[in-house]
This record gives sequence, structure tokens and C-alpha cells, in this order.
Amino acid sequence: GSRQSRITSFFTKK
Amino acid sequence: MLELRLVQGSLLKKLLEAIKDLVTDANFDCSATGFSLQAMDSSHVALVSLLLRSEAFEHYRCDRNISMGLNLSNMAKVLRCSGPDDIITLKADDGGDSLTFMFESPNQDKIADFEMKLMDIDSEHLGIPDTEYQAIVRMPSAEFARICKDLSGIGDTIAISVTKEGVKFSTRGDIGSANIVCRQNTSVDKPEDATIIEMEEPVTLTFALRYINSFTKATPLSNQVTLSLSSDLPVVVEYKIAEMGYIRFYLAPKIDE
Repeated sequence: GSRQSRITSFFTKK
Repeated sequence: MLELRLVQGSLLKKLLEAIKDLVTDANFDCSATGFSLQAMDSSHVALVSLLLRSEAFEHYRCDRNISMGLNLSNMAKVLRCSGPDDIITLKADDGGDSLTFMFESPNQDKIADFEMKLMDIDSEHLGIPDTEYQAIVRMPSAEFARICKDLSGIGDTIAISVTKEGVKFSTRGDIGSANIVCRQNTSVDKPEDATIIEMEEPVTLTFALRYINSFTKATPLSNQVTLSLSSDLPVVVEYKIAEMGYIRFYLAPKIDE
């Protein structure tokens, strides 16, 4: 199986 | 005071059509650089970043940086009231709570204005790191849209795989599986028909197809689309808007467990 990752785990808050 | 006059008003209309189903409410930011937006979908799986540079406008007045919160579905409804060749002017007063859209027909025989109330939207800007991508694919945007639409009839995910052979788009579902391979092709009459693959290393990533399909609503903005891929990183799906700007979609990959 695979899980959907979140964009927020790659790009951080400015 | 904000006053932006866009002769090719249809660009704004196409931009809204490209993002209105992905993002509900968002802030449009206006600065000396241009008119821009960065927003995530409600699940925080995809991020859209768009820019119309100030040079894209015939007249660009933005006295101070301003952030305008708008409901994108309502903004798309307003923009649909403009004609295909209309000139669009956006106007807002400092400290005002509304944005005015003015539509002028090309021969000036019809002028319409629509006022939209601004909203307060909490949004966090994300820093997007500069990345050297393992593979960059440039291809006709209509071809990419067609592939995504075709695959969505078979499965829910899309695997994008770049090797020396070309770029392969695959899916798998209850009825079976599908693979579509596009090879590099630069021997074309028109540059927009070319497929160009720059690969440092082979890479394969898997994504939810419904997001990629949603991104292809930007197809009318550009003849070419660029896919930038690196292992375990979000893909970038970019549509360049001539010399005037871009719309980029970032999509987080599915990760094997």
C-alpha cells in the first residue's frame, strides 16, 4: 500500500 | 490605490478556471513584482502558485503591497461575465473592503463593472526550496491533458516514470492497467509540439490522478507543460504564460509503506 503525503511536510512556513 | 489594466483579460479568466475547483478561498497579493497567489487545497496535498508580472499589464499601479481575500468560485463567476476579448481592469482603494472588476469591450461600446466584497483569509505562505530536479519533461499541454483524462478512466493513481526511453504514464485499476510512453521528439514543425526530456537520473513517482487531472484545467494558458520530478519530492506541473508569468502546481507524492 501507499499513503498520500502532505505538501506541508516538504515546504515549510515562511 | 490599486489599478491594474490587463488588455488580454481572458488570461485572468483562464487562470481562475484553472484553480477554482482546487482552492476555495485565497489571497491575491499585489506588489511591485506583480499580481500573485499561493494557496493549498483543503487537504494540503496540492499547492498552486501563480504570477502575472507587472509587465503583463498595460497599466500597473500598486501604491503599497496589498493582500486581497476572495472566494475563487465567486471570482470565476464574475469573470465569466467578461467577453473573450475584453480588457479587464481591477481597482481597489487603500483600506477598502472590495475589489472592482471593470470589463471593456475591444471597441469600447460596452463597459461593465462588478464589485466583490473582500474576505479575511488566514493563509500561511510556504517557502518553496530551490531544487535541482532529477528529470524535467516538456511536452504539449494538450497531449498531457489527454493522457491524464484517458488514464483516469482506468485507475485512481498515476505513476510517472522517466528513463532514457522516455516518460511513461501508468495506472492500474479494477478493469486492468494502462501504460503510455512518450519519447523525446524534437523533429517537429512547431516548437510547441516538441517533447523534450532532460534526465539526470531515472525517477518514478506516484500521484493521485484526480489532482493532476484538475491541474490540466490550465491547458488553455499554454501550449506546453513542464513536469519537474525528483524522488520523494512533490512534482511541479508548470504552465508558462508567454512572457507574462506562470501557474505552477505542486503535488505531494504517494509514498510506499
